Amino acid sequence: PHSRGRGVSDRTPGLLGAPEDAVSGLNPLLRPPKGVRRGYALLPPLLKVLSDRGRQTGESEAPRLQPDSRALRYMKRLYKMSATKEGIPKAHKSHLYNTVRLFTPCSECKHRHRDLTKGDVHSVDLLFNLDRVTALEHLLKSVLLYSFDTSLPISSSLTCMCHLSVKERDFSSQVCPSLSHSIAFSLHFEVRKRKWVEIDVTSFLRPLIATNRRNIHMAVNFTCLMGDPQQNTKLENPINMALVPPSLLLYLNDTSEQAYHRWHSLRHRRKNPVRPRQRSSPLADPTGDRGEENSQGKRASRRR
Amino acid sequence: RDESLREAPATPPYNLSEYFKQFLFPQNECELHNFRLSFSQLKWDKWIIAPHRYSPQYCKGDCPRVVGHRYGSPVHTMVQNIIYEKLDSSVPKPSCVPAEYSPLSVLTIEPDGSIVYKEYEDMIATKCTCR
Repeated sequence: PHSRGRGVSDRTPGLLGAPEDAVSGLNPLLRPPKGVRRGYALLPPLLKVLSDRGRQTGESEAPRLQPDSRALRYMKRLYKMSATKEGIPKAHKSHLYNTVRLFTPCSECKHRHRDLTKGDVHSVDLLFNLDRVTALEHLLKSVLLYSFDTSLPISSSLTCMCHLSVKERDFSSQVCPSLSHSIAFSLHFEVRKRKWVEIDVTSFLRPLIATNRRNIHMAVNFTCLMGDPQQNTKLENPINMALVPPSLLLYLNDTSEQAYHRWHSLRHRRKNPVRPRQRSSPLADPTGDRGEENSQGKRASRRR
Repeated sequence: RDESLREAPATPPYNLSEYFKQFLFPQNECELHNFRLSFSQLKWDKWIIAPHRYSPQYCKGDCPRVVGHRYGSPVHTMVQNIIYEKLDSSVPKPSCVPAEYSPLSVLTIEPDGSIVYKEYEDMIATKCTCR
C-alpha cells in the first residue's frame, strides 16, 4: 500500500482488519509474502470473502458475542450523529475522532454490593478487556457511560457522588498487592428524560490506555441523591436507582492507513483543487486551442 | 513549382470531419457508474450494523484516444495509447479507473461483543480517470 506518511498500518480489527488467524485460512494466492511486516497482516474479511469464492459469504464468520442492547442503542444514536444515512462521515469541527469503541464489563466481574452503613451506595467492580484497541489508535477521550431507568419525575435534578478506583497489579513486588489509583468527584445533572450519564474519565485512564494496558479493573461507588445542593442543603433520601453497570466508551484517533483523516483530506483538497488541470500536450486538443499560449502564459505567471 | 503542381494528383478537398472523427469521444466513454449493495446480501448484517446500504460506485467505459485535460490524465496516458496503436498492441490501452474516493462510516460488532464506530478512507469512488 502506498504510504501516506502515516506509518505502517498495524492490525486494525473490524471491517478492514481480520485477526491473524484469518490469514491462515486464506487462499495461498491472497496470503502476504513470507516475512512481510505486520502491516500486511491485516487482510480484511473482504479478501476472505473473495478467497472463499465457492462458499456463501458470512458462513465463514466466527460467531460473535452479542452486545448489550442498551450499548447498541447508544452506538446507533452516535452513528446517526456522526454519519449520513449513506454512511458518509459528517464534517463536525468537534468531531476529531475517527473511531469510537464501546466496551461492556466482563460478565464475571459484575457484582454489586451495598454498604448499608452509608445508606444506599452502589458499588460495582468492573473489568474491561481492551484487546480490540490497536497500537495505532490514540486515545482522545474516555467516558464511563451510565444508563439508568428510574421513575423519577422529569424535572428533578440529581446530585451524585462518584468514587472511582482503578486496581492494577503491581508485578514489581513479590507480594503483588493490588495498587489502586482512586478519584472522587461529584456530578450534578438534570434528569430530563435522560437515559445516559457520561462521566469523563479521560485523565484518569489515559496513562493506563497509553501503556497499552489490555485489562482495566476498576471499582465504582456511585451515590445519587435527589435535589440540588445549591437550593437546599438538606438532600432528601438517596433515590433508589436501578443503576446498570457502566460501559466504557473510548473516542480514538486511528492513525492507520485505512482510517479516514479529516485533516489529511482537507489538506489534500487544498493542495489539489477539484478543477481538472490544463494539459499542454501537443495532442491535447486537436482543435489547437487558440487559448493555449495564454494558458501557458498564465501557468508561467502562476509558477512565478 | 509548376511541374510539381502538374505532377501532384488533385487531392480531394480535405474532409475535416473525417479528420476529427478519430478524436471523437467513444460512445461508452469512461465514467462513474452507480452500484448499491446492502450488507445483508453478503450476509454481513450480523456484524455490520450500519449503514444498511453502501454505494461503492465503479468506473467503466472506453478511454478516448486523446484524453488530455478532460480526465486529468497525465501525458503518459497518451504515450501508452500511441504505443498500443503504433508499436506494440500487447501493451494495454489506458484503463478507466477511479481517481478520487470518499470515506465511509461503519458501525460493527467485534468478535468479543464490543461495538466499534469506524471511519474508513477510500471506500466510495467519486471520480474516474484514464490511466
